[in-house]
Amino acid sequence: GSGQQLLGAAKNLACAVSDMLKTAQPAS
Amino acid sequence: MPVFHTKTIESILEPVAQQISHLVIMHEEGEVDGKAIPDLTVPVAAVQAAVSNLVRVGKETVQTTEDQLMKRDMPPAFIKVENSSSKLVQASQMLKADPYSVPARDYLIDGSRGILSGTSDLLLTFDEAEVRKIIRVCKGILEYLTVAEVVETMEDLITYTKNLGPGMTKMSKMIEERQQELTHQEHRQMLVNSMNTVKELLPVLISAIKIFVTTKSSRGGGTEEAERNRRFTFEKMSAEINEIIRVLQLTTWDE
Repeated sequence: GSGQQLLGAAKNLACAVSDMLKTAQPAS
Repeated sequence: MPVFHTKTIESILEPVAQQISHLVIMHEEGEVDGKAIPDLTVPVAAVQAAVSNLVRVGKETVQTTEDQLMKRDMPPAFIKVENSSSKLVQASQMLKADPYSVPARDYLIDGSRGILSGTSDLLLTFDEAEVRKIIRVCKGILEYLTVAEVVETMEDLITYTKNLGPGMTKMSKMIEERQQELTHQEHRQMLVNSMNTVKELLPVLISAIKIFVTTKSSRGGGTEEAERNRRFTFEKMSAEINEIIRVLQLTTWDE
């Protein structure tokens, strides 16, 4: 139901933030 | 000590929380000083899209729920994630102009933390509503237990047992699922213990009612004692269910 959708959307956001932070690691 | 009190919330947020901590440490220790941060336009756009989607789904959830507390508590989390998302957009724009920008890095950290915190608020609000569903079932059982006092015939007792059974099974299943969800070992154990006691006491209560009914219909002595016995078991069961309700509402912060 909507609960699963909400958890899924939160999971997607968390993954998007993770990806962004990985990209944000400065090149050494 | 786990920070997130359910395994679902932990699995969603823990990886991001760790990455943010890592970024903050690198930032504080000057490891990123003098180093360029790559262009974040594309990943930040992905975050923005994910935020819009979460807020959309969240608003649908708020609209369709009958839980008034969730209706009240969830919207501030939308604002928090949306504002944090704007901060990330600003950070990416600043970094595009200057990949060495220190304020942009602060925005990046603040924005990421804000999204983590807002998403955590949102998930907690949702989780609290789920807990209230379990509590409603527990309270239904508590209420039905009081009916034990008016059971006076064997026929009543059969009806009572029949009605109590499915509710008990439902409660037991919900508590079992919930305890498996909790990250806090002590809270899990408390739920398991209380639920086991309730299950053990159920036949004891039925038996106590039966003795009361038999004693009363035989018009011999011992009715008072049977009544006391029945009340004792009822009170013990009620106390355990109230304990379950209390523990269900605990988070890792309530130590």
